[in-house]
This record gives sequence, structure tokens and C-alpha cells, in this order.
Amino acid sequence: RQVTVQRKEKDFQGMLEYHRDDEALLVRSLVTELRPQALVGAVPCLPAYILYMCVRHADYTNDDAKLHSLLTATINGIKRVIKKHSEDFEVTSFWLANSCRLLHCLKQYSGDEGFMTQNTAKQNEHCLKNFDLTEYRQVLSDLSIHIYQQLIRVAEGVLQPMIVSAMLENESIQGLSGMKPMGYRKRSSSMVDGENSYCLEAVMRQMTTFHTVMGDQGLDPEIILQVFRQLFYMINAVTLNNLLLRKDVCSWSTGMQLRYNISQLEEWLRGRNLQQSGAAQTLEPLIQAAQLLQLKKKTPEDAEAICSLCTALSTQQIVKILNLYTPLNEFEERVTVGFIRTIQAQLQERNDPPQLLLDFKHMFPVVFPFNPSSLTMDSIHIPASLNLEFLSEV
Amino acid sequence: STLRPRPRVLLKAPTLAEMEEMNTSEEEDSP
Repeated sequence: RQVTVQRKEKDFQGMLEYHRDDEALLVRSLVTELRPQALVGAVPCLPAYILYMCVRHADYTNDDAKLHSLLTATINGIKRVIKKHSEDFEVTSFWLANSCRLLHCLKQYSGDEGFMTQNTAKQNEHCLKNFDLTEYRQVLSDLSIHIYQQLIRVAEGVLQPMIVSAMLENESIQGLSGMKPMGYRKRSSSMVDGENSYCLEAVMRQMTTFHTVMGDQGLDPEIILQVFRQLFYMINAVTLNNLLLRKDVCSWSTGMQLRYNISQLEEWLRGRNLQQSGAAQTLEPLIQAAQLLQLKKKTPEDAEAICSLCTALSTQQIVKILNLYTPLNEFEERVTVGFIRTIQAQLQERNDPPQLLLDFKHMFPVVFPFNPSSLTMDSIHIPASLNLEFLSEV
Repeated sequence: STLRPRPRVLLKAPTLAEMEEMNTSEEEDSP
């Protein structure tokens, strides 16, 4: 005769248990075969929270082998999925958000008091009991850097082909087209191929899409700021490098259009509350180049004004722009050799580096500031669509 | 409830590069 023992329904303690044999299924369902679209409407970074609840149960049962295996399989799964979708901004951003969230969880629930200052009493109950995962946090941090670099590469790959036409060639200011330098009017318009021509509006639309995706996926705001600082740096570098190599865009009218375009970008940053990213500051060399194109370039006083204004441009860059500067019409004079010599003499003491072009591939080091979550593990709901029925709540 | 501080055991982890060489239970993606 079977004896059934009536057990009192216990409260969910925010842990998830699975059989060791189901680990591959867990990683497949939650990482390698998961589509970010499947989680629309769910808590942002849900995979990270679910994985932490699994980690917690392995810790709770003091099962170091299971914990090793889960963390290794998870990290390798994330590496695989981002490699497979190496051109996909959405997937890359999704795994950056989740990898960082898992990293934050491992800190927030580490038991280290430094990471617990914002925890509720309930959250403190959800801390790890047996294991110190400091070394795994380092691996997750390295993984997050790797994903961040991929995210920047993907975003730059989308934006870069748009930059030159949007920033230097497209004319959104009415009446400027008639003010192109002599001899370049026809050529510059035929140089803009219909298919490869972009207006600044298209660049900003694309950046808005990036911004929306990252925000919706719960990527940390501090990381989003760093993404835009990096993208603005690239916009500055690609535009300035082109300006330094093309005579047809070194004119008063391009300077005016460029200054207008930069103000549109600054406005875009303000509209998305991204001013504190430092992105606008990366445009400073370009702002000065636009001003240099517009300033008078004749008298010693003009030379002094240029030298005191163009602090973010090197001597070589200033001289190059002045050399390339093309008068609008027969009434505007070329920049004289004497004027350029005056500038060179005034800037001699600066000892600027000799390279002319900017390294548009330069990357600022990324940092992932600790960002604890106010969510409590036992409040997290796992949607049936994830097919994780083999996980049992503990 | 009061938390009883207990020393946690450091779980040694391989580096990110070493991890790739390890066999995980997840099967490789087909090409």
C-alpha cells in the first residue's frame, strides 16, 4: 500500500532546479536557440535572471561540478550565439545586456557587502551561500567586453557607409548648392551616387533604432552612453579624414552645412538624454574644422583667431585644410602662402603629433559599472513560450 | 532573519579562451 505524504506547498525561494542531463537543453532553449523577439513583453534580461536562479540552486546544493558545468556551458553558448549572429545588432545587444545582467547578479548576490548596499532583506536571502564566483565574474566581464566590441563593429558597419554623404555631401540648407566652389559644382553632384547617398536624417534614424533596441533590451544606461560616444567618435574621425583629403569639400559652404549637421547631431543627443555620454565632445575637431572653413583667412589677426580657436586640430590638419581651401567664386581669394606660414610660425611651439588622419578604428575602453536590480528572484515569471518546463521552482 | 556569514569556497574558473577548448554539454552548431 502506497503512503502518500501530504507536503505543505512551500514558497518559491527564487531558485530553479534541473537534472544534470537537461543542462544542454537549458542552454539551447535559453541561449543558443532563443530569439530576442520571443521575449517581447517579458522582464528585460530574463535569461540572465533564470540562469542566476539555476546558479543559485547549484550553489545551494553545494554542487561545484554542476555549477562549473552550467557556467562553462552558458558562457560558451553565448559565445557561439554571438558568433553565429556576428552581423546582427539586435542579437548582439541582447546578449550584451544579458551577459552584463548575469555579471551584476553574481555581484549583487555574492554576499560581498560592497555589492549589497541597495539590496532589500529579501534580496539578501537570495545570496550565494557556498561558492565565491569571483573568477567567473572575471570571465563574464571579459565576455561582455568581447560582445561590446562586436556591437560597436556592427553599428559602425551600418553607419560608416552613410557618414561621408550625410555629413559632407548632402545639402539640406536651402540655396547652398549654388555656392559650391568654382569648378566643383557638377563634379560633386555627380560624385554622389543615388544608391550610396544618405542624408543626415537617415543616420539619425538609424541611431534612434540602435538606441531603442538597446533600451528595450535592458542594456545598462551607462553602456548605452559609451556606445554613442564611440559612434560619435567614428563619425567625427571619418568625416574629418575625408575633409582632409578632398579639395571639393574644403569650402565655405561645406563649412556652413557641416556646422548645421553637427548641431543636428547635438540636438539628437539632447533629445535622447545622452548629453552626459561625452559624445558631443568627440565632435570638437569637426566643429573647429567647420569654423576654420568659415573664418576669414587673410590678416595676422585672422591667423591669431584661427590659432586660438583650433585647439582640437593639429597644426598639420589646420595647414592641410588651409591648403585645400577652395574659394567659392572669383571674388573670394585663395589662402596665401604667407598666411599659412604665419599660422605655422604661431603653432610651432605646440609640438603636435605629425600624423594627419585620425584613427577611425580607435576604441575607447569600455567599463561596466555595477548596476544592481530592484527585482526579486521569487517575483520572476517564466513564460511558457520558453519551453523550460523541466526547470522546477524551489 | 540574520545572515550567518560563512566563508565561501572560491570556484576556480578557466579563462574565456581556455573555456572554448573545454567540452561542454551543448552540442556544436552545424555549419
